[in-house]
Amino acid sequence: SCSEGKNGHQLNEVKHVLAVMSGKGGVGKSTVAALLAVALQKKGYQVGILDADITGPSIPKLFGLKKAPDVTELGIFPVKSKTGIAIMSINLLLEHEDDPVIWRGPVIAGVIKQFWEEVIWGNLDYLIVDLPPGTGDAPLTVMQVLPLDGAVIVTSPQDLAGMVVKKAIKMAQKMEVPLLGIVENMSYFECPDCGKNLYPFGKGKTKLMAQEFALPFMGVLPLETSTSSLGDQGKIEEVTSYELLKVNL
Amino acid sequence: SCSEGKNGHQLNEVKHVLAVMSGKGGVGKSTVAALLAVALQKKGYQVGILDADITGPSIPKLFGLKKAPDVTELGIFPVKSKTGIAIMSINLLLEHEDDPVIWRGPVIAGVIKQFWEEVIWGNLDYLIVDLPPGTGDAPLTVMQVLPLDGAVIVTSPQDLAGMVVKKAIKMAQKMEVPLLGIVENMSYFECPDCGKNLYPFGKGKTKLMAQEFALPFMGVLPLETSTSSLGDQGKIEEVTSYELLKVNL
Ligand SMILES: Nc1ncnc2c1ncn2[C@@H]1O[C@H](COP(=O)(O)OP(=O)(O)O)[C@@H](O)[C@H]1O
Ligand SMILES: Nc1ncnc2c1ncn2[C@@H]1O[C@H](COP(=O)(O)OP(=O)(O)O)[C@@H](O)[C@H]1O
Ligand SMILES: [Zn+2]
Repeated sequence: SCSEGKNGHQLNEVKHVLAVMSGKGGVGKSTVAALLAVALQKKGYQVGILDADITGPSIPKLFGLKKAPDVTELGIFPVKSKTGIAIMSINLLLEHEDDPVIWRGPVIAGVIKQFWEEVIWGNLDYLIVDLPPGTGDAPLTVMQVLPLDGAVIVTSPQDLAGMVVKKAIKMAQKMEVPLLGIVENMSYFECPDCGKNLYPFGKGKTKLMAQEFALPFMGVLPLETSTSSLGDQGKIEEVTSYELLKVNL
Repeated sequence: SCSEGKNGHQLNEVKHVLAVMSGKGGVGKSTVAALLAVALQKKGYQVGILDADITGPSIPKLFGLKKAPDVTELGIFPVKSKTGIAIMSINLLLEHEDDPVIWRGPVIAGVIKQFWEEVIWGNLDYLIVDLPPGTGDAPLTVMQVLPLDGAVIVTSPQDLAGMVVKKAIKMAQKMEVPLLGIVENMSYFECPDCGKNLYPFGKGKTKLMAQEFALPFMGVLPLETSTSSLGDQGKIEEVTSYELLKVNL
């Protein structure tokens, strides 16, 4: 990765830094970020996740992490998931997972910098950065401070989601962050009763969006009850639907 | 409302200011904010919506608004929807609805203040404020600058959404904003083929959450293809599912 001048902690050797962004909340960005990390870990890579959603962090819950990180003179050690993914998130530092973090932009930017410069990620092949919704302080800080190789875009089928996701795509283009691909999540739902494929949010136009912005189309993920329930139980590492995606990172 | 000292434009007479918040993106906060406005307008009240989601604004698209607001020496006139709801949003000031607004906290806070102090809302019974996800600059500024009568909380059935929504509830409590009630959105989906009620996101526990925080439970909204498709077509005023909610404002 192009990390001259944008170095993290001196003990870190992070080969690739990938952001996962959507602009629109609730499309499944954290879920897809988690699934990408699981997919890369399963291929034998050393993987970490930096949760840059400081006021709405979901990553620790998806992985069922309760233990606080070790904070030492040398730096902060990330928490390892069951399968060995290194994770850092503000929710690992709070007393209760549902405590609010009521901070303005400058503090949020500062914490993201600390997660890059003070966390001892060690040797990683991939660091996945989960971005919050919007195009404000957090994505701006990540794009200015971290040596990003690129960003994966997540959307859902609704036009409304697509409109806001296009804002994130245009932001990445303005900030000269390469776009690695786009995933359509919650694309269809199989009725557990009659087995028919249903489209609760209508048929998505993400393939067209991928063509419009010349982005690789990484595929679609179904809306599956097991994805949200395994996530709620902290067992996102048991979800296998990432196999449906064409992940050429 | 308690608007001494927190006055907006001197031409404004806004009786009640209500925030709609969730903390978690994608649960349907903008949709519920729009439906509350439609419900109050149908009862004969004068209603406005202030879209405080500056980097991810959805309100103009839901109402099919394309016209820019009139900006005069006197102040900014909001745009009226088909049924007469007064609306102000950053997306009404952009050239293209999918252009990104890449601003940090202080600018975002400034714009929200302008939407309250420089927009000529006139005589309104209710001003609904649609908040972005998170517990950062935008909700903080709204809670500090606007004379809020209270906030309506929106969640969806997943535990993960509930965890982040609790952060928003605790923020409102810390900021002494009264909580008017909680709505569970996307609660169930009726299979168009076999007619069975399905629970794509599992069965929600919002009633328990309402009891835990002593909030009025305003009811559930189904996940309906017509809700997202009418929203995508700019026809949110034709959605009638708000009738399912117990709206005691
Ligand atoms: N493909 C899917 N099927 C079912 N539920 C999903 C899927 N993707 C995400 N979810 C659920 O939807 C909610 C929002 O997903 P999340 O990853 O938190 O989105 P975001 O990070 O974009 O806000 C979570 O409760 C998650 O478990
Ligand atoms: N009850 C519902 N049924 C179907 N689609 C819905 C429902 N509520 C919201 N949506 C759709 O889900 C997406 C997210 O809703 P939105 O109101 O933008 O959420 P938020 O403001 O919390 O991000 C939108 O595309 C919207 O049309
Ligand atoms: Zn069926």
